[in-house]
Amino acid sequence: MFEARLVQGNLLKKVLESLKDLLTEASWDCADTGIQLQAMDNSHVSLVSVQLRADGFDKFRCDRQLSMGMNLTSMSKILRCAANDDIITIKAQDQADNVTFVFESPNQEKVADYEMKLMNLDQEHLGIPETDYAAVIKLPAAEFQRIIKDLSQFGESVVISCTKEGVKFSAAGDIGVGNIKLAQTASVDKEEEAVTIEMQEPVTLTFACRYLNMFTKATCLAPQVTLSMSPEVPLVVEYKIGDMGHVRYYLAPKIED
Amino acid sequence: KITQGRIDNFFQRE
Repeated sequence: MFEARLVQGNLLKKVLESLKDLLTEASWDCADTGIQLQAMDNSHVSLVSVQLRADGFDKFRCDRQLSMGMNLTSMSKILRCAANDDIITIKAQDQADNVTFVFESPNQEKVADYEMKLMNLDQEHLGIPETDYAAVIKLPAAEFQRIIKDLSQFGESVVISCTKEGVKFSAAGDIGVGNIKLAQTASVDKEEEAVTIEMQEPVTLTFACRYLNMFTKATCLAPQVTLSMSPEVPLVVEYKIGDMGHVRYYLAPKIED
Repeated sequence: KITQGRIDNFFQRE
């Protein structure tokens, strides 16, 4: 028996919004520690990793490990039927071929349940090594979304360059060139408005705008986003899911031949 | 010429 109840159901709605453009199907791996998802996009350019810890749920029961393969487009359609303040419960029997989503209004006066077929997905897991990144940049998630949206008008790629002076995002194309520089904030009223840079060595990498734009669908999840970069390794774009976990996107850089 | 890398060239299959 698997059952996970989340009073703050809108977090789950937001997680799905942040996945559905990148992935069409994926497996949710459930264990007594929580729920995890790891999947590559169809082109194998990026990888998404989601963690929802058991202690972040208001009730969590997972008697035996199970992997629930889901069509994320369908899951997203179902979650869109939940109101933002609904309590969401996910339920499945052991070795079941379907999953049930229950949405309760806060006053318990409306209860809806939706059943969805599970899929048998043969998904390969990739081992992500622990990495000490050369540069770790934290900035407001909305600012990052805006930068990527603005620079996407210029070309297909964004160059992210981090030095001790700050971080520079650049794009070039037929209409011209765009550069956006962010310096580390000296002082801010709110922590979530800060730009912080931890840098061991300068690093410059080039990434596809198309993917960065899809990652920014997770902006609704968290006030801040963390970008981790090292030379010639994938970029990590991380959004926290409240205090219960994270959505991490890994993006392979573009490489000069 | 610049080419897009693949994520599975960076991470090992488990």
